[in-house]
Amino acid sequence: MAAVAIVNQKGGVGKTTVALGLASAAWSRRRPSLVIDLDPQGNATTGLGVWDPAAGADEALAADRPGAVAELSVLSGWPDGDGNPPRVVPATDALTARESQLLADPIGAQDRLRIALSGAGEPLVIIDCPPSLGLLTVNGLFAADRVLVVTEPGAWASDGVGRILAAIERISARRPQALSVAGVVVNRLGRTRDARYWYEQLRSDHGELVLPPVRLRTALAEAAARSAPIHSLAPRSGAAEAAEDLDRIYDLVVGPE
Amino acid sequence: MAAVAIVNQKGGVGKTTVALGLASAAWSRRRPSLVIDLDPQGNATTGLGVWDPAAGADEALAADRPGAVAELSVLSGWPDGDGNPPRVVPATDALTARESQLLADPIGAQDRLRIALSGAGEPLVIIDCPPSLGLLTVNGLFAADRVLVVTEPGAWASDGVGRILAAIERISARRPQALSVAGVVVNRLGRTRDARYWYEQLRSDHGELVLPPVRLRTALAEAAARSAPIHSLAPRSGAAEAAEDLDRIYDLVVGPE
Ligand SMILES: Nc1ncnc2c1ncn2[C@@H]1O[C@H](COP(=O)(O)OP(=O)(O)OP(=O)(O)O)[C@@H](O)[C@H]1O
Ligand SMILES: Nc1ncnc2c1ncn2[C@@H]1O[C@H](COP(=O)(O)OP(=O)(O)OP(=O)(O)O)[C@@H](O)[C@H]1O
Ligand SMILES: [Mg+2]
Ligand SMILES: [Mg+2]
Repeated sequence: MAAVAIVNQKGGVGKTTVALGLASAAWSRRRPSLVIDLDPQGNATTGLGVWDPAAGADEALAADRPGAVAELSVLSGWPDGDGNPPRVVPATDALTARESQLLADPIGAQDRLRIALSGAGEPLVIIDCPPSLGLLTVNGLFAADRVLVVTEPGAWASDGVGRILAAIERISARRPQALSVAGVVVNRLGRTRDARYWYEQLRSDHGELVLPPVRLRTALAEAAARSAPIHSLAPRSGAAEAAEDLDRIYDLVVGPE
Repeated sequence: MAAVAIVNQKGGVGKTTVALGLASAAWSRRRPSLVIDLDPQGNATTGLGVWDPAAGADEALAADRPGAVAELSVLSGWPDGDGNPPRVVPATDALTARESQLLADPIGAQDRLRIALSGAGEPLVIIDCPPSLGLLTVNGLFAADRVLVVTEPGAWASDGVGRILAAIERISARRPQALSVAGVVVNRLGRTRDARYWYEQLRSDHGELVLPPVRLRTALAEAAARSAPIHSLAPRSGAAEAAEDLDRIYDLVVGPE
């Protein structure tokens, strides 16, 4: 099983968009996947076409026992085609209060998701995290085997990349197996001089870690609004290019097959 | 004293940009203001030209006594001109851990900032909040007398407006004086059909609450990168229009004079 956490405490950089883009790449290759939505906003949940779920990530964290994820995952609303629509462990409002409850547990607060995840059958797990470095994101980082930092070409987003990489380092040191950084994806790359400047800045700051960019494309916002996989919009202009950007990230982060 | 909290748990919608835009509007009118940065990312702090502050919002929350804000505020790095550059209570990394420490205090966790703020001399206080509904944002909402919700024209940002308004309602009911909602600002309004659609959607959902929009303008990202007030870039194309958008919000939220 490959499990990738998508993180950045900076808000709005495209974590959920990239998480669903990877799920869409898997869907287009008919590979089964499981998305875990750790963000109380639930954008990955609605982006996968699941509305008002009864239970999900909150219960998985509360359970503190192996197999809870498998029991709580549901089929997404993405088209079946002749393949495997992703499954999802949805976010519910209750998740907002979970973080403070976990804090009160001196024995096991960080590894609840890792425990709940054991026994899940999908070969690919994608964990979408909220814009913070609290216990929800920390649970994602203890459960994953690799982490993808998503950022955008701008001053404040660039400032934050060093901080999230430092937090990843601290967590990796505390785990039995190290947490590998799959890379830094610069998302929403437009054609402005500013965007070019910040993209080059990130490449000079983080070198090899910087993966090929995901360009700014309205098709991605449209896919979000329609709760559809970006690959299903592909014949339309912009969608095919967006799908290609995400296929490239999928190959580098998950592996070609 | 007018104190406005800038909120939305959705990340990247432009909370900090609008917060600094209001401070810039005050600066251009030579009116003194104080910005309180409750976001551990510290984008309002660096946007105001303050780098590596020794102390700030974390200490103000820890102090739990009146006058702490006045003692901890520092002058921003914005140009002096012949007016009043804003003062700021900066964010430091320590703020990340403060939220969980406040949780452990059964007596006073939500109103620390309100207490610390009493005695501050500026006629206008602008509180920038992180993308979450935890105790940092809650402290901002207990300290302010009015709240401005910033959102952007998109599916997921629109989803979240109802939720933040509900949280504001719950807090308002627990305060001696009600917390007034100054409005909902749709920020980053571009010229695409999608943007138009979501802007109309928000107006039909929230009616009178929706204020005139702040348009998508690269000048605002430039001001952030230069740690400069948008009004100081104003002769340049785009900056004057951005400054006007923010002047309009200032008049509606703070009052003309
Ligand atoms: N490459 C892109 N091109 C165009 N629009 C994009 C792109 N990536 C993201 N978006 C849009 O930008 C907005 C923010 O993206 P998204 O919600 O995925 O970010 P996030 O990091 O998950 O936010 P949060 O911090 O709130 O979780 C969304 O409306 C999304 O549709
Ligand atoms: N109206 C606008 N036009 C162009 N760029 C904008 C506009 N508003 C914000 N931006 C840019 O968009 C990015 C996100 O804005 P900002 O950081 O202010 O959002 P935020 O809600 O404070 O984010 P967070 O949730 O991380 O605190 C920044 O790079 C900012 O410069
Ligand atoms: Mg998200
Ligand atoms: Mg901000």
